[in-house]
Amino acid sequence: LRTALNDSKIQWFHIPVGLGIGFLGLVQFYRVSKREREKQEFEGQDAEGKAKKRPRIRHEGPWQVQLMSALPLKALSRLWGKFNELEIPYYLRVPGFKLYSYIFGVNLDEVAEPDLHVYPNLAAFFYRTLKPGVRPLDPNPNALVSPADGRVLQFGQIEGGDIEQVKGMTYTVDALLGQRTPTPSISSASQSDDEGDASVRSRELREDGELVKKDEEFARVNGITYTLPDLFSGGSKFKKHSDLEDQSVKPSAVSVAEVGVDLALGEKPWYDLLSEERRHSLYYAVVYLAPGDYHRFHSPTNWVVERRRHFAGELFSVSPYLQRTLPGLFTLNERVVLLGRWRYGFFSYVPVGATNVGSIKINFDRELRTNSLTTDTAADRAAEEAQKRGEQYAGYAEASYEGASPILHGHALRKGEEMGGFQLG
Amino acid sequence: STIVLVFEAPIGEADPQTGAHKGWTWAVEKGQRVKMGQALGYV
Repeated sequence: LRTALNDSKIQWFHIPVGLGIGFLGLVQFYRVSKREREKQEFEGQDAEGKAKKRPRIRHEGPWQVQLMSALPLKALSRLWGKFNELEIPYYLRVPGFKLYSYIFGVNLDEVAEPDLHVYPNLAAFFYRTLKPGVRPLDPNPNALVSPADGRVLQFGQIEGGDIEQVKGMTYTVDALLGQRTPTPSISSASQSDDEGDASVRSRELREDGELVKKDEEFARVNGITYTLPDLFSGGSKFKKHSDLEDQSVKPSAVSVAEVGVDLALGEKPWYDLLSEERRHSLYYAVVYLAPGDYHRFHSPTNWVVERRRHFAGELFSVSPYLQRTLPGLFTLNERVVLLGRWRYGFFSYVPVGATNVGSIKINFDRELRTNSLTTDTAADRAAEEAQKRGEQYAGYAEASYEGASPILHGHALRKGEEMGGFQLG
Repeated sequence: STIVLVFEAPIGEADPQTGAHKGWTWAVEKGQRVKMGQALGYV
C-alpha cells in the first residue's frame, strides 16, 4: 500500500472539487448572514414595541450538535439523494447491494425482487418492497401494530402535554403536532382533485345527536366535547411556551396551570380533566428505523386521516445518540403530521425525516413535496408574509383530505395498508 | 428516520370487580426491535 501511495500519481480534479466546496461555502455564508440580519431586526423592533417576531430556535447541546446545526444539512441531504440516484454499473449492483446488506443487516430473502440487477441505484434498493406475507399482522383485532420495522425508542402516556419525561427528550405535543386548527386557506390534497375542498366543514356527531361545528370538535372524552385548539393549544401563553428557545425545559407547574386558565372548558388544566375521569388518555410511541431496515411504512390500525401538516424543518440525524443530546429533536426536523381519528378518538402519525433519509413520501398525497428547495423557500416566504402581517407563522403547510371521502371527511386507511415511506436524500 | 404515534385510548387500569386489566396495554419493551405488523399494544 505504501509503495502504491508513494509511486502512483494522484490526479486532482481541482476545478469541480473547488467549485463544489465554493458553492457550499456560499450557501452557508448566505444562511449565516440572513440569520444575523434577522437577529438584528428582531432586537431593533422589540425595543420599538412593534409586533413580536418569531424567535429563532437555538439548538442547545454539546459541540457535535452545535457543529451539526452550523452545517447546511438540507443541502447536504439533497446532494446525498442525488448521489444515490446515480446509476450503478450493471455488474456492480449485486456485489454492491450484497455488501450494503451485509453491513446494515438487510435480509435479502425477504426482498420481493429476487434479481438485484433490477435496482438501478441505491435509492431504488433502499425503497425496496418485501415479499407478500413476510410481515403478518398481529391476530388481535384490538392491537395497534408497529407501522414499520425498527426499534421502539420511547413509549408511554402523555402527562401534562409532555411527550417524554426522560432527560433530553422532552417536548410538548403542540411543538410536535402544530397548534392550530386549519384555516380556510389550506389547500386540499385529496386524491381526486376535483373533489378538493379548501374550507373547513361543519360535521354532525351522530352518536349522541349533538351537533358540533368542525373546528370545535376534536373528541368526545368522558362525555365532554373537546376542540382541537382547547386540547392542544390552550391560548396564547401556551403558544409562547411552545416557542421557547430551549424545548428541553419541562413546563413548570405554574406555566401549565396558566394553560388551564386559558381553556374555555373551565378552570382546571386540560390534562387534569383527562386523568381525573380516568377513562381516556393520550399515549405515544417512537419507532426508530435504522439504515438497513425496510423503509416503507404502514398503517398501524384502521383510521381516517383528515389533514396533514408538513413542517419543512431541519434535517438533523435522528440517531439514538442525537435524540439523547439534542432536546426536542423531533420538533426541529422536517416531518409530516397526519391528523385523524380511530375508534377511540384522536390519532396522529408523524414520520420524521433525517439527514440521510430526508424525503418522506405519502402515497395518497400527491401534492406533498418534502426535502425540496421549493418547499423550503415556500416555508420561508410564508414566515416572512406572516411576519409582515404581524402574525405568528404556524411553521407548517397544511392540507386537508376531507375531499377524499364526503362521508368520512378524510382518507380511510386499513390496518397494515402501506401509507408511504422514507427515501434517501 | 423515525415514526412518532400520538393517539388517544382508554386508560389502562385494573377492573375493581374482576381484577382483569382493561384499557390500553403496552406489548413492547423500551429498545425492543419490532417488525411491521407486530403489536405495540392493545385495548
